Formats: sequence, C-alpha cells, structure tokens
Amino acid sequence: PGQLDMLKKAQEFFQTCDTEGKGFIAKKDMQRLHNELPLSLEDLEDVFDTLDADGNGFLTPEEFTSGFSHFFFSQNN
Amino acid sequence: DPNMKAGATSEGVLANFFNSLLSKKTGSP
Repeated sequence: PGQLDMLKKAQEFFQTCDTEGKGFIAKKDMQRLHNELPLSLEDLEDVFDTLDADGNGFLTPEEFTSGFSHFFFSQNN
Repeated sequence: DPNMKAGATSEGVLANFFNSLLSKKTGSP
C-alpha cells in the first residue's frame, strides 16, 4: 500500500513539473517552479541535477520516481 | 569528505523540494 501511495504522488508531482505533458522534465521546467515553490533557482537546479541520475539533461518519470521514493520512504521510517 | 557533504546537502534540498510540493498540494483547495 505504501508503494502505491508513493507511485501516485510521484506521478502527480511529475505532472506538476511537466506542465506541457512532454513525458520528461527539462531544466527549464524545473526552474518554472521557482514561482510556485519557496526554493531558489540554485536549489531547483540542485534538485534537478540530483534527480537526473544519468546527467543527460532530461528527467524521465523513472528517474523522478526513483528520487522521490528515496525521500518518501526515508520520511516514513 | 567533501563528496559525502555534497550528498547530504543534495538530500536536504530534495527533501525541501518534495516537502514544498506536498504542502503546495495540501495547501490549495
């Protein structure tokens, strides 16, 4: 059940970042969140680089979910 | 170890990011 909650939230947040529904998140999509979240552009860039495991400049749903699951389960423990 | 420090910082920024998203979702109707 925890796993399902996590996947649901990850998908929801992915769509929050990928407003155009491209299926991936580019760095500029992440920077757009600067207006909505209390994070600096530098922080958002840091978040992007941390989640972009292969460093290709695009965040796939898999990369995003993997990063989110670490956060989610560390919060629940 | 600078690498460990960078890792810990990134984790904090990630936690901050996801927490902000969580509160954004619950904060809006």
